[in-house]
Amino acid sequence: IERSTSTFNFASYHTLDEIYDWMDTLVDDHPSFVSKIQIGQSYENRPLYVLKFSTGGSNRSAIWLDTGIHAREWITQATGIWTANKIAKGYGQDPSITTILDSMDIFFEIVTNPDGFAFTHSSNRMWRKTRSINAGSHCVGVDPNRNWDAGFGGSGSSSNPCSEIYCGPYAHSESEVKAIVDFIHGHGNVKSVISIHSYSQMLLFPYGYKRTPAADHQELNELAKKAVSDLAAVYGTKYTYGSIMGTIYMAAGTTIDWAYDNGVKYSFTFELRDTGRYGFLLPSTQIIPTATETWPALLDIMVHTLEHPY
Amino acid sequence: EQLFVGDQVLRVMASDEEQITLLRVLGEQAELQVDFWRHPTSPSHPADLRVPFPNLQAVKIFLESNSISYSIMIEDVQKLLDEEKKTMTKSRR
Repeated sequence: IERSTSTFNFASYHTLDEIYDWMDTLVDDHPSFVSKIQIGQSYENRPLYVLKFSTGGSNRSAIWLDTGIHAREWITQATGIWTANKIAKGYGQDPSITTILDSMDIFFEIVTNPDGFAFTHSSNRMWRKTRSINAGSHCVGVDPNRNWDAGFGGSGSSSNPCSEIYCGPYAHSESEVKAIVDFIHGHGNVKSVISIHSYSQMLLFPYGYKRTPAADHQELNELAKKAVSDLAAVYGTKYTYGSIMGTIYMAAGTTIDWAYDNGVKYSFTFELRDTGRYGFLLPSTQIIPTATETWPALLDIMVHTLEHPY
Repeated sequence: EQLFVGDQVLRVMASDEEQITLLRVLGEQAELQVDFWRHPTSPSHPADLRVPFPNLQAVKIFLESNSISYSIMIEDVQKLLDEEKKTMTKSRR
């Protein structure tokens, strides 16, 4: 059967190979502005693929999106696929998407932790971390959302390799994290980082590793308020919002704290559906509604980033 | 492939900081293999924990003996996983 994104079932969960195949069809379907780049390799030497949406220019300001950094949060990779398809289909059709892509690039890493994701399909559906071997311990893996150089090793992470929030032997020890660090540093013009997790229905911004409010707390808070309001307008799904520390807990070494400390002002984490009925086992019937309601919130952040250059 | 037959996910409502501390102690007892889906953070936030079937009774006794209230969020994790796998297979067909 001729591969095409139009036969891909967005309302189902998929394996790593199916997602990587789908990426190639998305590029094939939109060769003028969608490409696939590899930013590195995972611990088990799987490629780390990023979809690049670019309509031209050189070193334009950019938006970074990632899903699946925690392997078991399957709704996030599935939402990432739907969202990437929305962006590709929307250029030239949807005024907001067209305006954004006429001025900025979007980089989207859908399977940010491929080793962990493959492991959830093959061996342990509840796996969260990377699959790196920890010297001197029988426990495997590092929490890739505690491994960033932002309050690294602080409270809200653990130095115990058997913990689900193990920060790793040192900051950026995980190749999956280091690849993004190097990419964003190398690009030098990333203006927004949006890292998508589940579950709890929250929209969070820095900081998690310290109580001090971010310098842009007010602006980020206002933007989050608008985004969760537009999200709720779709199906009534209620999100809470605020800084990581103020809304949920201390968390050291997170993606968005690192991004913010490295000059990326518009850094947000989504915690998608639900609030605690199915948790990480969200039925696939909720994939499209979840992705559909998340889209206006993502668009709010991307449009705000476009309209507030810095 | 690891199975989760009979595993349950408990939603725990700690009523004060002391109970939050007790939940953290529970999480550190490696032999109970408790997997926090939502970590205990503050009395205003529920904690969700997946408990392997063999350790369910011990964990529930611990919670009840410390008057920590809980409800069962997922009765049998493996049932949901089987459903998920069936749906994926059907979709693939």
